Amino acid sequence: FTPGNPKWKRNNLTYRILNYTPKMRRADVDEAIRKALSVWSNVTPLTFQKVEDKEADIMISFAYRDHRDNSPFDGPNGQLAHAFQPGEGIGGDVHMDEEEAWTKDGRGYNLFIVLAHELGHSLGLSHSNDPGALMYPTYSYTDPNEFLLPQDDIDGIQAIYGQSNTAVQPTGPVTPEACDPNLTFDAITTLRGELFFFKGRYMLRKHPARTETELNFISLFWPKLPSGIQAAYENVERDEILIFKEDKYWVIEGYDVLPGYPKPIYGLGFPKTVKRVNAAYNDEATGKTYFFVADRYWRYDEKKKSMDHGYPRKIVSDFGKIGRVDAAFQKDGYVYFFHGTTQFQFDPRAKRIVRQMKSTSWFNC
Amino acid sequence: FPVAPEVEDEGKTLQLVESYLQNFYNLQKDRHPHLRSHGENPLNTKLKEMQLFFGLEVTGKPDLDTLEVMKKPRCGVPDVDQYV
Repeated sequence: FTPGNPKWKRNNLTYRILNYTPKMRRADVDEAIRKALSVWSNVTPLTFQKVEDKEADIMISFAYRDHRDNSPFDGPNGQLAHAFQPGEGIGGDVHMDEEEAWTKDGRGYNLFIVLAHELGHSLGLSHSNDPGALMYPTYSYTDPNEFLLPQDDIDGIQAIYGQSNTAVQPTGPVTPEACDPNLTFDAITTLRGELFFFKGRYMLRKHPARTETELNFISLFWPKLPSGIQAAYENVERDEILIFKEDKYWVIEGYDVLPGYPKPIYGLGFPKTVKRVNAAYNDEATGKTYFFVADRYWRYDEKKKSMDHGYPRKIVSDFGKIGRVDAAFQKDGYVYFFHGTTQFQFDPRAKRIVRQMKSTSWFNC
Repeated sequence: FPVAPEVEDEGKTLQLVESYLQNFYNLQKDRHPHLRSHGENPLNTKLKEMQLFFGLEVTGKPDLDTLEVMKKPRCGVPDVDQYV
């Protein structure tokens, strides 16, 4: 909360757009503002009405360098925007630095994301130290179409204005913590000797020689990838990782998503009945890739670039009691399968599970 | 993937740290030269506050991780201190 706990005394607030940036179409600016306001009105009893030609509670403007509020902007990058706590006059107002590269997508700075953050200040929220929160002070990109207000922000704004009037209360994503015993994973892959654990819009990055685990947004490395990745594997020979979500896949080389992707998974040989891949790993020694879908698995030959005959087979027939798989990877001759909070270490030579562990065992908790 | 940045000019680093802490952690501009240091340097104290907020290792020194956060684009509202 902002010190002194300032808040608006009414729930029906007004806003006014004082000027527009020439870097975006007016309609796109209007849409970004409307969407940013709805981020907060969706989880509280607050409403926002647009006004013109009169003083509004929240005045939104694009400003250049010294704009007479004792907080000059600093040109491109650095400070992107600021906003004032609820109150009369300048209170509630939002100032965007005109010199930033405002966009409606992932290039430059996304206007919707920054506006939604600033409006949090306009309503009385201060900065959060939850790196996944909208109110975290540093910018990170999320595709506006995939944006969900994190739970930390919902808790904050509802503590000020109360819950939403809707029958079902909205909930939001929680930032993953490596040592949370209930942590599960969407997908896992090795990458140039490191391990990448995907969860929502985040990835936990673990280098075997370093004790700490790094939490990053997927978009920080690969802005073109969606959140909620469902499967991933590394092809060491080609120095590539393949990322799967729904019926599409992307190929990545280092920081670059290769052009021409995403492609449909059906090009790999899956039948149309397969709608998504749950997990995958590549066996370096044989060049075979194993894809896990519900309770079955397929085997793909990376050299022939086709599925092997005789598949799919039941997972339980060849991998023991591992019924379904959320994520998998191969490391040092073993395959590690993840299902919920449980991890199975599988020895492909002995064709049996040799150890069962917590899913978070890699994080030195 | 990220590698350690090249060694930067120390003066520039100090300037970055000071201006960041002045903007976002209410570090007062020091116009008076000190003959002797009394207690902890306010810059170190503010730096620790910043490192604690961002979940960094609290060293009171502008290490690589701290500088990386300081260089990120961000909101111009201070993390501490009231509005005036």
